[in-house]
Amino acid sequence: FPVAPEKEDEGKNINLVETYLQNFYNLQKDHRPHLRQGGKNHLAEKLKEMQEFFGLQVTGKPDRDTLEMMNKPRCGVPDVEQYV
Amino acid sequence: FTPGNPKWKKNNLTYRIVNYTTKMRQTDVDEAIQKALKVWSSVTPLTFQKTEDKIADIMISFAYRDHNDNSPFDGPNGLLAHAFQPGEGLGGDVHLDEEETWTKDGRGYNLFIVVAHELGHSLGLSHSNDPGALMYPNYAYTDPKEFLLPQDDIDGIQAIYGQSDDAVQPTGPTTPQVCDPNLTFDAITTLRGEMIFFKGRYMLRKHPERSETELNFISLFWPNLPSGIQAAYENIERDEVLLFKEDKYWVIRGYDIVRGYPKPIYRLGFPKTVKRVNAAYNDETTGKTYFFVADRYWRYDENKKSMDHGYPRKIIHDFGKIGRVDAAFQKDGYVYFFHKTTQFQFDPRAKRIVSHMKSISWFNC
Repeated sequence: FPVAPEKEDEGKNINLVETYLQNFYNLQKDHRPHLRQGGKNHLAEKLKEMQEFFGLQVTGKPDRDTLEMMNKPRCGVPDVEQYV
Repeated sequence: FTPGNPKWKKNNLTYRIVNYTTKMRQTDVDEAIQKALKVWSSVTPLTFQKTEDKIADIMISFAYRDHNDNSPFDGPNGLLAHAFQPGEGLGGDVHLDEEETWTKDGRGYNLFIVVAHELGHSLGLSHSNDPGALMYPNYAYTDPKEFLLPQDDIDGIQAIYGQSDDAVQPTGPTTPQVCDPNLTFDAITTLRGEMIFFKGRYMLRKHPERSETELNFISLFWPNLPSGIQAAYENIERDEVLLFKEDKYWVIRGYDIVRGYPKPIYRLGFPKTVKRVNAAYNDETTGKTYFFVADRYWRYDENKKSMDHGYPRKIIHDFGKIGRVDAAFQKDGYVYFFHKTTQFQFDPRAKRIVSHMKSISWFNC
């Protein structure tokens, strides 16, 4: 059965999620930390978009299935927006 | 489709292999790329001419990390390759991460599969959310010898460039939909408490504790297995699953294929007249395995490792009107026979059919 992620894993997971959504779902890289809190909802929206695309349960949360999907080797072209 | 619907304004395109990976022989790289181009040329009016020196429409190269296109690679795994939509300059070009283990088989990453996918982008396609499509974003190995361009990709590319000039229009496989009432199965088995339903190159995996059903390529777990498995059963006592296709069978112990397989089914005692097995199940209480072939069935004694005398017998005599058996498995003392979209629940103690359901009844539709 799934084991609850350790604290360290959580940090790693957040990085994975943000990088994945920046690479493939056009999540803007906002470099102003205080916006990061506000950005979290935006991140949840992007996460839902990714979960919908892959037919996962749309939770807006980086659950186990979502992280598993993000760890799969894949093409570098984004799943949404124009790749220029 | 890629936003803005970019497409090449001409059908006769050129390509050039700018450099080669060190992981494969150059002739194997050439062959993989030619086969990948043919995937698209065989379903559209497009043609691809190789050029050695001048600038081609599609420039194919292997690159490391940051390679000056604002999209750096990330070393082994992760990002495998990318390509650019039709257009001048970078447009149409395919970049492959040189730090991947490129191969021409199931090890590492199959170059043919990845290049075929990236060429879809070079021609104007975006990603598909059909898990069976070539344009699905995640890597999934398929034996190149068995590869057929799925219908989802054919529909996409023909919407951009039109149909091929062939008299007979090519069609491709579709991805099974779990709750499709017309879904039938090639074979079904239990596997360490889960249920595995085989359909073409796919397996639907149902864990009793999870509501969703997982759809995977058979090759994801067993790259050396063919698609189109025809029969399967689990011998729980031996922790083995036996898989059958045509006159051969494989043994999986735990989750790994046992070395030395496939072997001829005749080793199990079938006569040479039997060319394939339609379905099988193992009765864990008696240790007997039942094999269904056309309208007859054999019974195999797992302890004696031989077929019981007095077989084959007519299916209808001992199991009733269940027709040709596509797939069968035993669970919780009942045997479930699948015939097209119908499933019969058979009680071996009462020796009669006690209920029948739709074939997709296990999937919480």
